[in-house]
Amino acid sequence: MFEARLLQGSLLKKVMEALKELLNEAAWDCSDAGIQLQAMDNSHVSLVSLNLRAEGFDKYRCDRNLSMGMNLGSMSKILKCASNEDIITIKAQDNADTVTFVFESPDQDKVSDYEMKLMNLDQEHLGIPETDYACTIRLPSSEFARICRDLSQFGESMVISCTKEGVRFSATGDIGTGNIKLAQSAKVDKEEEAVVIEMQEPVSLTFACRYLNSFTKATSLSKSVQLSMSPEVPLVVEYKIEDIGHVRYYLAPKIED
Amino acid sequence: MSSQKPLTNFFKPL
Repeated sequence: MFEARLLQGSLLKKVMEALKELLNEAAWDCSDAGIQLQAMDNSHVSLVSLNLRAEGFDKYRCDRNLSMGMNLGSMSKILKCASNEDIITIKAQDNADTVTFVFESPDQDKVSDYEMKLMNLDQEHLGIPETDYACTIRLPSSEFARICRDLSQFGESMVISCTKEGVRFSATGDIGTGNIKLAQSAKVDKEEEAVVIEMQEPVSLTFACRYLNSFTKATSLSKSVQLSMSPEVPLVVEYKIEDIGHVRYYLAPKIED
Repeated sequence: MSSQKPLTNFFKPL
């Protein structure tokens, strides 16, 4: 039997918002370590990797490893039935072909349960090599979302250039060119509002704006976001999920032919 | 002209 009870149910609602624009379906791999999900978007240009650790749940039981194929559109509809204050429990019997979501109101005076059919997904998983990135940039997630939204008006690609002075985001197209430069924060009083850059070597890469905008659907999960870059390898955009885990997006760069 | 590469150019299936 599998059962995972999350007191802060709103986190799972936000995770859904972070996944459903990029992915139509995905396998939720459950083990005694926690819940993991890895899936590429339909165009195989970006990858989402979610990790929710068992110890972040109020109650977590996984008798046997379980992979639950879910249609994320359907799952999103069910999670919309949960209030932000609800406690959410996910449970399934071993070898089940359905999963049940239970939503409990804080004072237990309303308990809802929704059963959803599972899908057989034989999704391939990709090996993501450990990488010592040339540049990592931590910045407010709202700032990054704003940058992606503003610059994607100018072109379908965005150049992210990182030097020791700071990071520059640029886009150019028919209406013109936009450049946004963020300097490294001088003093870091409020951790989550700082721009912190660790640079081993300068990097400048080009990415498709539409995927970056899809990634920023995870903004509500964390006040800050971390970008990791190295020449000619996929960008990593990581949002922490409280103290339970993270969602990471990988995006292949656009490379000059 | 910069072209979009698929992720599978960089990450191999397990």
